[in-house]
Parts: sequence; structure tokens; C-alpha cells
Amino acid sequence: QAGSMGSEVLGPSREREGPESNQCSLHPFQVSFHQLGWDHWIIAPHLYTPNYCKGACPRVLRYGLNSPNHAIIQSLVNELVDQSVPPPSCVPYKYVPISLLLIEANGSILYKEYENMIAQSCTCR
Amino acid sequence: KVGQPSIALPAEVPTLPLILELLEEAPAKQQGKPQVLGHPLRYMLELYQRSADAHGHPRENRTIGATMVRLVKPLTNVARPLRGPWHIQTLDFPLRSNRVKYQLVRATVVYRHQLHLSHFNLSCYVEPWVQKSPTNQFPSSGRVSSKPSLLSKAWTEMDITQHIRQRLWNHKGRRVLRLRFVCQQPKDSEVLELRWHGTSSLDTVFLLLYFNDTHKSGQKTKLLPRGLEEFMERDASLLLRRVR
Repeated sequence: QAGSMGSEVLGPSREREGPESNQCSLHPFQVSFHQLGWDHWIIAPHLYTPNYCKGACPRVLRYGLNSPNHAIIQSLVNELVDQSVPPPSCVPYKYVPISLLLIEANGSILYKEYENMIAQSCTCR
Repeated sequence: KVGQPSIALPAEVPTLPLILELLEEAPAKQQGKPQVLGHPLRYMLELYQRSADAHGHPRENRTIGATMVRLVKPLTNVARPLRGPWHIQTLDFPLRSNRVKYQLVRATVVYRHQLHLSHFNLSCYVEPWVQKSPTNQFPSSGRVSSKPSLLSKAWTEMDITQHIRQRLWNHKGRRVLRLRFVCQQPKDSEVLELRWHGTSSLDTVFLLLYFNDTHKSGQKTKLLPRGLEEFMERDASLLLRRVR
């Protein structure tokens, strides 16, 4: 009985998991500072690779996803209690900084390391 | 103000650090890029290339010792009338207001100690500007840097961290570092009226301020105990039945 009930409840979740390629993962993405409209300010580098996270979060948030306790509970709530509570979302987990060389409005030149500018891995939370 | 693309900024914009910084520091798009040429730009490009790779990733082995370096050019450039073989420029460097977030770790003044003007090689040095004190010297910390330098032989980098900290850093309001750039003709040469205006003070003296970000935070998330994670991974359906 429990098994059949479980499969009913879990139906939408399996759709959520989707095919292997749709799993939550890091996608490389590059943009130029010219495209962002910041090339009058930023001298170097010319290209910026922020990357992004996209994909479905699995029904069971396994160890490798680094999901916090809250995400695991929210996943269970979505699954078992109330589907109006959304499942966890696929978002960046680790970031790395980027070094920029800038010209400020007053003509000063600035080297600066900006934290959390490049997504390096993803998590469900 | 920032330029394209126009972003509808929410009312609480000042709480968004990157956007706030863009609003404060970025030149307006329509103004175009401020013109900074010559040695200061070359110096900072080289500093950048040593500290980060072509994609902007900070290098593991970077020796910069700070997360932010600001090159400040002099605001004014007052050249005194010739006095024998001496040529003196008074230079003002504006120091921005203190930001709690950034801690000054080092300040240096970079200048040409050899200047070629009208077929003469001048010997130059920098000293703090103090009214009616012709023999003023930097305190002992104002020594020439022994660190690996990005500079050619004609340039000197002098540490003035203590001078700035003691005299200026904690002042409220507008702060200006005033320095004298002093050059001397060779002793045996004929004293000629050399013209400074052929030499941009920006290209002969600039200030470097090194800062560290004191608000670096690494948000660590406590995970489930490993045993529980493995249990969930191994038999999720069992867990679901138990919860139900």
C-alpha cells in the first residue's frame, strides 16, 4: 500500500528530475564587459565568465550536492506534505573571485579583487 | 548613470554592494573612458598581469599583498621658479574618505629618480610638503622599497605608509597628501631654465594605496551528519515510508 501511495505522490517529482542532462549542474557562460555596458570602466579583463546553475533538483538531495538541512526538509515537505511549497532550487554553491582593472570617474586606476563573481559549483537549496 | 543596460534599481539599492560601487565609482557612460595614459597605466597593467590571469582569476602565487590597489594621480602641479640648479614641483594627491570596509595596508609614492629634460639628466627625490621647512624628510619608514618592483631603473618606489597613517588617515573631511618633487641638475652643468610643462607630473610621480577588504566572509553551511546522508542516499524510499 505504502509503495503504491508513494508512486502516486512521487509522480510529479520524477518529472521534476527529468532526464540526466536536465539535472542541476554548472553551465559555462561567457559575457564581455562591452555587452554589460561596463567597458568604459573596466580595462581588464575583456571577457567575464560568471557561469550559471540550471537544471532540476533530484527528489533525494544526496551528499554530493552539498544541500543544507533546510533544503532536505523542504524537499520532503514538497514531496510528502504540501506541494504548494516549492522544491529546492538549483543555485550556485561555491564562487571564486575575479580581479578587475578599472578606471574610476576621477581618473584613478584601480586594481580590485571582487569576491563571489564566478560560480564554480552548484547546489540545491 | 551606470550606462547600458538600464536596470530598474530598487529603492534599497545602497544595500547592494556591487551596484552601490558602480554608482559611486564608475564614470558615466556618456563621459567615455577617462584618459589615463603613459607610465601609470602601464604600471597598473603589469601589476594586473602579475596578479591575475587572462580570464581575471587571481593568481595563487600573487605577491601584491592586498585585495585592492588604487593609483592616484596628482591633482595640482605647481612648479616653483628656478632656484639655481633646483627644480621643485608641489603635488597634491586627493585621498578619498575612509571606508570602514577597507583597511590601508601600505602606501607608496612612485617617482622618476632620473629625469631627462633638455639634454640634462636630473636627479630627483620626493619629500613631504611642510610649510617653511626646506630640509623636511620622510620618517624612517619612508625608505625606498626593497620589494620586487615592476619599475624600470629610472623609477623608485618609496614607502610612505607611516606618514599617511600618522598625518592624514584619521582626519575627517577632505584629505590631501601634499608632496614636493625635487630635481637637481648635474653639478657641473650650465644652469638653464628647464621647462616643466613638457613633463606631466602624472607621468613622473604617482601614489599607490594598498587596501585589504576586512569584510570577507565565507558562509559555511552545516550539513546533515554524514551517516544520515548516506542512509538517505542508500534507501530513500524507506525514509519516505518512515516519515509518512
